[in-house]
Order: sequence, then structure tokens, then C-alpha cells
Amino acid sequence: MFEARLNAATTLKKVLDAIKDLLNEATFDCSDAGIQLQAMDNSHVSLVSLTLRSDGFDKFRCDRNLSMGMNLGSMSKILKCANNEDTVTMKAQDNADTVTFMFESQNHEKVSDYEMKLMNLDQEHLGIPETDYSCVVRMPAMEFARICRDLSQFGESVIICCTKEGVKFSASGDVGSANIKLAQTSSVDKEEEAVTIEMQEPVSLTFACRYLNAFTKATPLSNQVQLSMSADVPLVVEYRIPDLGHIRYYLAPKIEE
Amino acid sequence: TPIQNDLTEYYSLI
Repeated sequence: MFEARLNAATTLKKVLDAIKDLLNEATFDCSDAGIQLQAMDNSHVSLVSLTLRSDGFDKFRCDRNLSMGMNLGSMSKILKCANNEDTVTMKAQDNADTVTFMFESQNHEKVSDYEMKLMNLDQEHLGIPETDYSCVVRMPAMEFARICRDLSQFGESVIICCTKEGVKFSASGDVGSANIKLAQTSSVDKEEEAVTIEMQEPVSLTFACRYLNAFTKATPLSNQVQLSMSADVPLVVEYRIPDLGHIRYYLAPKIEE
Repeated sequence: TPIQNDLTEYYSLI
């Protein structure tokens, strides 16, 4: 028996919004530790890694490890039927071929349930080693989303250049070129507005705008985003989901031919 | 122009 309850459906809606542009379907691996998902996009350029800890749920029970392959378009249709404030419960029997989403209104007067067929998906897990990154940048998630959106007007690629002075995002194309520099904040009233840079070595890497923009769909989950970079390895973009877990995106760099 | 690398160039399938 698997059962996981969140007091507000809005959290699950935001999690789904953060992954459904990159993935058509994905396997949710459930254990007593929580729910894990790891999947590459179709082109194998980016990877989504989602962790939702069992202690972050309002109720969590998982008697046997369970892998639930879900069509994210179908899941999205179902979650649209929930109000943001509804309690959402996901339920599945052991070895089931369906999962049930149950929504309950705050006044308990409306209860709906939606059963969705599960899929058998080929699992392609990547082994990602623990890495000490040369640069780790933390900044407001809204700021990062704004930068990715603004620069994508100028080119298909963004160059992220990080030194101890700051981080620079650049793009160029037919229109011209654009550069956005962010300095480390010296003092801020609110921690979520800070830009911080931990640098061992300066790095300069090129990434596809399209994927960075897709990652910023996670912005509603977190005030801050963390970018981890080292020369010639994938970028890690991490959003922490308060009291519940995190979503990490890995993106292979573009390299000179 | 730079070319897009594949993630499997960096991480192995398990």
C-alpha cells in the first residue's frame, strides 16, 4: 500500500509544472524515504532529478518499494481538477496498474477521486557522482528566470562566466549582444534577495537558452536557485522545495567543435 | 558555433 498526502495541492501542481515541459512521462519511485524521480529529456541533453522526502508529506505510507510510470500530460489534466487549497492524496495498491488522486476541499464537503493508468517505462538512470564544483552561485530564483527570459531574445545560447567579482550572463545573435552582470550582494535585508558566489576557479560555460528557460518553470517552488558549475561538466540548477525536498536539473554544456 | 553535447558523454547509464 502506498499513500502520500499533501495539505495543499498547489505544491504538487508546481512540481508537475516544473517537469512537464521537459518530460512527457516519468517514473515516480516510491519508498519509505519518499518519492524520487530521475529522467532525461528525449534528446538526452538535460536531466531532471526530483526528491520529495516522506517527512515533508502530511501523511506518508509506503509498505513496499513501488515504481509508478506516469504520463505527465494525463497527470496534469487530473491536477487541473484540484483547487490549490485542496488536500491531495495519492494512493496505489502494491503491484497496482493504476494510481488514484483524491482531492478534498478545505471544508471537507467536496471529495473527488481520479484514477489514472500507470505505464511501464524503460528506466534509464544515470549515475551522477558527487562533485566539488568550481563555482556555486546562489541568487533569487525570479532574477534567474528574468535573465534567462531576457537573454533568450538575443540568441540560442547563454554564456555563464563566473569569477569571484560576480557572475555574467551573455548572449548574442542577429539583433546584437546582451550582457547581464550580477555582483555578489554586500548586505541584504532579506536572505532570499542575496546573490552569493563560492568560487574555487573561475569558469565560463555555454548553455542552450531553451533548456534554462524550461528549468525556470520551477521558480514558484523556491525563492532562491543554486547554479553549480565546473569546466567541461554539466551545469546543475537546484531549487530547494521548503520542508519537502528539491528539484535538480542537469544540463550538458555546448562545446566548441 | 558551439555544438550541444549529450549528457551521456559525462555520466554513465546504470
